[in-house]
Amino acid sequence: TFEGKPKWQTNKLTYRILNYTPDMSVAEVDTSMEKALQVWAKVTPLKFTRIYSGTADIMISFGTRYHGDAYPFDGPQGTLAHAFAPSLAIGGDAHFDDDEFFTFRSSKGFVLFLVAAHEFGHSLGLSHSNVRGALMFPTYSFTDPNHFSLPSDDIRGIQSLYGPNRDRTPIQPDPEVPTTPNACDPNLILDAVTTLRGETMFFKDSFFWRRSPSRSVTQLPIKRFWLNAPNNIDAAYEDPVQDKLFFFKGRQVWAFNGINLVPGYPKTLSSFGLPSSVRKVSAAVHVKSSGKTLLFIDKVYYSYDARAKKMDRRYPQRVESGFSEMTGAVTAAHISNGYIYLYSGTNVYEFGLYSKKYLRELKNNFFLPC
Amino acid sequence: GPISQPSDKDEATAEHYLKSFYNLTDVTDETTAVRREAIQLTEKMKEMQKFFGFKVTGKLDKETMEMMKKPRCGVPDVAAYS
Repeated sequence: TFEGKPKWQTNKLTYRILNYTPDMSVAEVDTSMEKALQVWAKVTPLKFTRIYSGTADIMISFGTRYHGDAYPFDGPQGTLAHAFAPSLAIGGDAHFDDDEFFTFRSSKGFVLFLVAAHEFGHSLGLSHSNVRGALMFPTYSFTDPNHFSLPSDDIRGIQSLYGPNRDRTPIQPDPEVPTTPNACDPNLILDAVTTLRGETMFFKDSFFWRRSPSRSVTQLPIKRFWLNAPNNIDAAYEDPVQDKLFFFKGRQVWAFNGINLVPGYPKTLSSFGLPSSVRKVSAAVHVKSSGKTLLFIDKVYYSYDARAKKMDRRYPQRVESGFSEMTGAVTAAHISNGYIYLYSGTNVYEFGLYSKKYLRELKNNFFLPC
Repeated sequence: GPISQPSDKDEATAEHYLKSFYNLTDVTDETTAVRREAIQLTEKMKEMQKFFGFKVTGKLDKETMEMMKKPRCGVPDVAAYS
């Protein structure tokens, strides 16, 4: 919240759309604004009523450069919009920079619904969050408006001002709203880990942490990157030769080229030559030098020859027979700097990639900022 | 290889960013202006790096610059806003 915790003293608020962007139809703008306000109405007792004349609590307008307040816009890119905390006069008002290209739902432009939902957070009394993935994080990040759900950090923030929405059952927080995984949680068990074009991705529930070679880490919803990917994946790996990323969930496997689903996917696990008795893959990792993909099913693993497109003979083997000291079920795996990391519950075990010699035990968040 | 230094354009972008979102102010006392401005810039840079969870160095590194170039909301992150 802002300093002094400014908030509206009534739960019945009005809004008025003063003008429109030429980028979208009037109906699209109206829908985007209505939907953005409902993001907050769903989790609080707040009710919003549109008015068409006079002064509303939240006056919505599009403008460029100097547009009548002390915060001029800066042309394309940079600042997209701003809004004022609850108070009289300009308080609550939301201004959108019309030098930007706003869209209804396309990623080729700024989705007005997402920008407006963020701004209305300010209009209601929220300041910026430093939680990546939160709606109130200061930078724009595309997500499909049809798959949007308010992150828990934002729910906590707005409910600290207005309380929950008691009209809705079940009582908030909505169980459908994903909670942001915490890298500092000592009980964190990652779903999957993979490299992707030099970066490393760590998956948990509907989110992933993206770690760049410079070690900067950002947390994002999975759907924000891969619209067609499932949440709560079981395993993932990258085949850099094919430039494909594979996700496993249950008996299905998805392949992506960058962020795009490869035609023909999802396929079943049998496309890897796995027997029909295998219900899910718990971890996967691809060794580029050998062209082998190791597919872990708890305490055993298979070796898939990606070049010959068939399963190697003499598998499955017990994980312990290939990786000494690894007695638990493997829950995730990835390769980094000549080491192979096998995750088991809250621990990570480091092995030499070629020697397969056990080197050390680490905590699950070793690669994550905590 | 040589360590790349931020360009004048990057430095100007950073200064504008910190003025907009971290309440970096112009120093008017001319006798000590340069030194005070440099100290304030470093402190505001640290404030920003802390907010975004970056390594806090007070220096304009690649990660900090990348964040400054992202499209964002015009409301300041930590500064007073009225």
